[in-house]
Amino acid sequence: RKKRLSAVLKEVDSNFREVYKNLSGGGKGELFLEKPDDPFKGGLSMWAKPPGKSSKVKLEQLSGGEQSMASLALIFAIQDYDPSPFYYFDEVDQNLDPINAERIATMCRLRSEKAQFIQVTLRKVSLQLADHHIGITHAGDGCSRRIANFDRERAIELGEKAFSELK
Amino acid sequence: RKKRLSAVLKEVDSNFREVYKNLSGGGKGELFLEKPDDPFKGGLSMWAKPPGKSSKVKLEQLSGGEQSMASLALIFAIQDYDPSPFYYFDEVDQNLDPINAERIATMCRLRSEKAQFIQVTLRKVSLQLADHHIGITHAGDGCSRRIANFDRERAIELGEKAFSELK
Amino acid sequence: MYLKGLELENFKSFKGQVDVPFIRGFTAITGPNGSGKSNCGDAIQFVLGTKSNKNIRADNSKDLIFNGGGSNRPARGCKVTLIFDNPAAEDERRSLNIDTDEVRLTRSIRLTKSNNVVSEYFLNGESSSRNHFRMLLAGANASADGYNIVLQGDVTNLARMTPSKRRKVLDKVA
Amino acid sequence: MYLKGLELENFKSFKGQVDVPFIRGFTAITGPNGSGKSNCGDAIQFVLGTKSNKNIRADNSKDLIFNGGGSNRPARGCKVTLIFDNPAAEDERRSLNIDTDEVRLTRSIRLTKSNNVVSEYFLNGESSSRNHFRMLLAGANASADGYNIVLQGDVTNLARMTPSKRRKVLDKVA
Ligand SMILES: Nc1ncnc2c1ncn2[C@@H]1O[C@H](COP(=O)(O)OP(=O)(O)OP(=O)(O)O)[C@@H](O)[C@H]1O
Ligand SMILES: Nc1ncnc2c1ncn2[C@@H]1O[C@H](COP(=O)(O)OP(=O)(O)OP(=O)(O)O)[C@@H](O)[C@H]1O
Ligand SMILES: [Mg+2]
Ligand SMILES: [Mg+2]
Repeated sequence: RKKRLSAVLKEVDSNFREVYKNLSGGGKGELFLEKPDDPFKGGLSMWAKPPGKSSKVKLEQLSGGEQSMASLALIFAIQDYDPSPFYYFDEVDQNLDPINAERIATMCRLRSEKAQFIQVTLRKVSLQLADHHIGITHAGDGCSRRIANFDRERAIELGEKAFSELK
Repeated sequence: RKKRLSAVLKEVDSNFREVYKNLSGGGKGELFLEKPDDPFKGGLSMWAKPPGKSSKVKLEQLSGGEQSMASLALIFAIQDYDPSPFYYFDEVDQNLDPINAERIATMCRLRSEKAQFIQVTLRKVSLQLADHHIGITHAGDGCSRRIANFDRERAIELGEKAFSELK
Repeated sequence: MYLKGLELENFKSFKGQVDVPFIRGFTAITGPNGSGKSNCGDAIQFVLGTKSNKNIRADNSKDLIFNGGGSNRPARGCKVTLIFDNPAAEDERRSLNIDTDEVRLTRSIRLTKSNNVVSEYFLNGESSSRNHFRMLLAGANASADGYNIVLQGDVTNLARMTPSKRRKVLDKVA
Repeated sequence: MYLKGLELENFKSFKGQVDVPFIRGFTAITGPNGSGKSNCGDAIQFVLGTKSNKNIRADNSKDLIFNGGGSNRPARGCKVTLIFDNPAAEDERRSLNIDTDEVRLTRSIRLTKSNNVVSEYFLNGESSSRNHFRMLLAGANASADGYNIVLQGDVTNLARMTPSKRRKVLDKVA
C-alpha cells in the first residue's frame, strides 16, 4: 500500500527530526524517499548534520560516534511511531564519548516509562543511569553465572577495579 | 617462494602463541596453514582459546572483546617478526573491558621502546597508560583544533566531566 | 507487557540452569569480556525465532548447546524460557494473545542418540510450534530480528546501510 | 625512525593549518565524537598513499578538502605533511632511503578553475611522485594499508576474515 508507507515515513521522519535535534544537541536530521511517488521502487535516504558542521556533510563522512547517534535517533523515532514492548541494546555506546553515552542512557531511562530497555554496556556513564543492574561472569571455568548482590555501586566498581590498580 | 612463506608463518605462529598466552592471561592460540605443503593454495587459519574455555571453541563463537584480543595478539606477533616503525590504533579498545583495555595499553607502552605507538581512544584506562596526550576538539563550528596544554590529567578529566555532572 | 526474565539451561556458555531477571524499566547488563552478556541476547533471539543461526553467532544449532567449558563435559541439549508479564488492558486485550497474566515461551534443542538436532517449542509448558510463537510475537510487536534489537557491533548499521535496505526496515514496521 | 608529527592544512575537518606533534613513545589521542581524531589517521594514510579513498571515508578526492564547516566557506585545496625523524644508523643506513635526518613527505590536492582535482607530492619541499613515496615507504616498512594501521571499527577484522585473506596479510609481510 503505497499511501500507507508514505504516511508512515512522513511520521517517522517528523519524529526523527525531533529526536536527532535533541540527541545531537542542536543538529539537523531528516529521512526522505528516493522515489516519493513510488516508494517501493526506491530506498529511504537518511541525512544527519551535527551542530556546527556544514550542511554539505555526507552520512559516510560522519565519525563512528556521530553515525551511532544518528542510528539510535532513528530507532527512537520508530519507537515513537510504533513501539516495541522492549529494546535490547548490546554495547551501542562503544563509539560514544561520555557526553553522548550519557545522552543515550538518559533517553533510555526517560523512555523506559513506555517500554522496557535493556542495555549491555561496559561504560561507567551508562551503568550510572540504569535503574537495575545484572552482572554476568565466567569464573575462569568457561561457565557463565549471574553475580549475586549486584547493584549500581558494584557494577561501577567492577569496571573501576582495573583502573584503581593502575594508580 | 613457498619455503619462505612457510618459514615466516612458523615464526609468526610461534610469536602468536607467546603473545596470546600473555594477553589472554593463560589462554592458547595458534596459526596454521590450510595447505601446509602448498601454502599459496590455501589460507591461514587462526584459533584462539581464552583461559577456562573448552578447546572446542570456534573463533566465530568468541565474544567481541575476545576477538579483539586475538586480532591484536596477531598484530604484535607480526611486529616481533618484522616491525613497522609506527603503529596507529583507532579505538581498538571499543570492545574491551577495563582489564583487557589495560593489557593492550600496557603492551603498547612496553613495545613503544621498539616502535612508536599512537592510540586514538576514549577510554580512561588507555589514557592513563600513555606517555603523551593529544586532545582534538571541534569547538562547535565544525573546525578541528588541537587542545592546548593537554596532559594526562586533562585528558582523563575531559572524559570524566560528563560523569561527574551526573552525580 | 514486559520481559520479566530469562531461564537459561545449558545454552551456550551457561552451564546448568541460570536465571536472569529483568525489571519493567531500564536494566544494564555488565561483566568481563567473554562472560556471557551477548549470549543472553542470543538466548532471547533464539526463542523469538531468529531467521538464521548466524544472527546468534552459531554455525549450526549444535553450537548452541553448552560445550562443557574447561571441564569438557558437554551437555546433550539446551533450553531457554522467556517469561513475559502479560496483563489485560481495560478493554481486556493483552499484548500476547493468550489469556494468562504471565506467558512462558520455551524453546529447546536436544541431540538424539544419533546426534541429530530436535527443536521443540512450549507455551506455558504445553507443546507449541514455531508458527504459533511467530503469530503471538508479531501481535505483540516483538518479532525476532526487529529494529528493537541491536546486536554488538551493529549500532551504526542504520546509518551505513543502503537506502533500499533502510526502507525495508520501515516496511516491516508499517 | 619515528613520526615526529603531522601538518594538516584544510584537510577534512581541519580548517587552515593545524600541527599535531607526536613523540617517540606511546601517544594517546582523545576528544569528543566528531572532533577530528580519525581524520588524523586518514591524513597519515592520505600521504602514505592508501589504495582507495574509501579507506579514508571519502567518496572522491574533493571530499578531503575542508568544506567550510558551519560558515560554509570551503577551501580550494588541502595539504598534509608527515614529518619523520630519519637518523643514520651506525652502518650509515637510514630507514627512509634519503640522506637527511628529517624527512618531510607532503601530499596536496587542489581544485583547478574548472573544478578538476590535481594531486601533487613533495619530498623535503621538492617535487616528487607517488611512486617515489611508495618506494621510500616500502623500504622503511611503512607502506600504506599495512597491518600496522587499524582503522576505527576494524579491530576484530584479523579474527573474522577468511583464512585466505589472512594469509594474504602475511604474504605482504613475508
Ligand atoms: N556452546 C557453547 N558452550 C560453551 N561456551 C560457549 C558456547 N558458545 C559460546 N560460548 C562462549 O561464550 C563466550 C562468548 O560469550 P559472549 O559473547 O556472551 O561474551 P560477552 O560477555 O558478550 O563479551 P564481550 O564483552 O567481549 O562482548 C565465548 O568465550 C564462547 O567461547
Ligand atoms: N571535507 C570536510 N570538511 C569539513 N568537515 C569534514 C570533512 N570531512 C569530514 N568532515 C567532518 O569530520 C567529522 C568526523 O571526524 P572524525 O571521524 O575524525 O571524528 P572522530 O574524532 O574520530 O570521532 P569519533 O570519536 O566519533 O570516532 C565529521 O563530523 C565530518 O563531518
Ligand atoms: Mg558481547
Ligand atoms: Mg573516530
